[in-house]
Amino acid sequence: MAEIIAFANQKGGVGKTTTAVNLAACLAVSERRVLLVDMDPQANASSGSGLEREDGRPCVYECLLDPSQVREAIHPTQIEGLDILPSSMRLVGAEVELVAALGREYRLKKALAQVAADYEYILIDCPPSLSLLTVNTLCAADGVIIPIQAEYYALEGLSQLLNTIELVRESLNPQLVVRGVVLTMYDSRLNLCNMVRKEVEDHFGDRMYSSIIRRNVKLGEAPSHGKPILLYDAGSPGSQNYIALAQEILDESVQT
Amino acid sequence: MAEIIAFANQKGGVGKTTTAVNLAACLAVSERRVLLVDMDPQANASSGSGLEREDGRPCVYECLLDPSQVREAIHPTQIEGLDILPSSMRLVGAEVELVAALGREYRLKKALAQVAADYEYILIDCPPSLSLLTVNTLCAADGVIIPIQAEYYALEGLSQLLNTIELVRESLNPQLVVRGVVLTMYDSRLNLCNMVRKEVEDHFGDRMYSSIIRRNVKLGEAPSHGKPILLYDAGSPGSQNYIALAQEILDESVQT
Ligand SMILES: Nc1ncnc2c1ncn2[C@@H]1O[C@H](COP(=O)(O)OP(=O)(O)OP(=O)(O)O)[C@@H](O)[C@H]1O
Ligand SMILES: Nc1ncnc2c1ncn2[C@@H]1O[C@H](COP(=O)(O)OP(=O)(O)OP(=O)(O)O)[C@@H](O)[C@H]1O
Ligand SMILES: [Mg+2]
Ligand SMILES: [Mg+2]
Repeated sequence: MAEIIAFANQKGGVGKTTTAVNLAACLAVSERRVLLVDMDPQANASSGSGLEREDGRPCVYECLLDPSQVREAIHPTQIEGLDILPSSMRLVGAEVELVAALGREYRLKKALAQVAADYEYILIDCPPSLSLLTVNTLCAADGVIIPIQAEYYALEGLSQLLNTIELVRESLNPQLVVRGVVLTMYDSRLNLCNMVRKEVEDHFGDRMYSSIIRRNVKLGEAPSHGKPILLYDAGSPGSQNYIALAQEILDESVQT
Repeated sequence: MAEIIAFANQKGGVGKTTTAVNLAACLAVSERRVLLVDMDPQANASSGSGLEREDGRPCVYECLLDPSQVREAIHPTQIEGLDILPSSMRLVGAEVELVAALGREYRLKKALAQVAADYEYILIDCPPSLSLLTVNTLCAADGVIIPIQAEYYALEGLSQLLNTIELVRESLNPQLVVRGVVLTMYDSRLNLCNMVRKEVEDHFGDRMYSSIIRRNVKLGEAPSHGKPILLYDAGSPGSQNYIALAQEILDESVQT
């Protein structure tokens, strides 16, 4: 059965999408069957993986309303072993449309249950909010990886995020755990980054992945070519950082 | 009567808060009466302006439920002429609580109408989404300033944002205009930044402010001291960029 991992943080621009897209690619090239799910109406994970926008096929939005659509909505990608369940702008409507729906928190869980046996990892990219789309993702996931940008504002939102994860664990999904936190956009020359790193190490201890993602412009360029960093510039530090992180995730899986 | 300006972009981490906080400070030191409103449950604009978190007083959340609370919720700041209407985590609840409420889109507009005569500018920081909180802000505002990070993903979400602004103008707030877009976190040494700058110039023409906000670590450090850049490091490029942008806003006001 697939390990289902959510990439969540309501602070915007911290590297959720970049981490989900690149980790998915790294795990796939390590011969694992991977599904990347885009739960953000911005659909950045979809375009960052090379998908054309709005191609008329069902996307994750339709799957929340009717879980049986999921197989039709899944696309292959340029990487062997990596599929994607894309998002679209239509997803913005789901927040309001599902408010009064039965079992509204479990719609994604139901949809993914249809295909979980086909994958070893299912990675889910969240939007920058603690709304129903993120709650749906936390209910579908076994674990959460929290990308933390090495900036001050990114620290401020952590307690709110951890509270929300705890609430979901208590009332909706008892098996949900925080797998770990990963520091992103790190530049060791900046005091600000080192200050944040120290705070994160003090607060999370060994739940902070030792692989730190450094600031690297190639990670910002790759999405404009619709490619994960592995296909855009395999030799870049960005690639190496995500390959190292993928190895830590694989090692963890062996232990559980 | 106050000019009411929203800082909106559903893409996360593009510099909405940094622009709202620093522009508010620059306008206040130019002898204008300014109110900064924080409509993001993350409350970054509140802490970036030096406010202690959760001090037991009403915040913008209470004002959406009962517009008469607004005077009690407003605080002075360290800068003469600059007041703040802070946010708190409680604001997360407003999204769901207001869904069925009467006049739900106009709650902020009603609250600000109580105090608009006391200010020349009211600047409103939005969360990274196109949800009810952002719609409330667009209904209360006369104009929108769109911060755009010099990155690829930041370009992708623009059409969705412009569509939403157009929808609000057609059905809820006919006077709403896009005052302009401002490029943030710009590093002229990077091709990616220059590519994005060219796209934004081609797309927006003279609605792009000529003041570009360059990447400058001092802008990231200032919030950890609870200070706008003007108080933290007045001589830094970050300060100069926001002073220049404030001057463009003031010049615009004279023309309208
Ligand atoms: N390590 C890195 N080095 C350089 N740029 C990066 C890095 N990680 C991410 N970026 C860039 O920073 C921006 C923010 O990252 P990303 O979009 O992945 O964050 P996010 O948390 O998914 O944002 P949102 O909250 O909008 O969903 C993007 O333009 C991305 O290309
Ligand atoms: N010009 C700049 N140079 C360097 N750092 C910057 C600059 N502008 C903003 N930052 C930093 O980048 C991060 C993102 O900026 P900010 O929080 O203002 O964006 P936002 O759009 O308000 O994010 P959110 O979508 O979460 O509300 C912050 O940590 C901020 O301190
Ligand atoms: Mg994202
Ligand atoms: Mg913000």
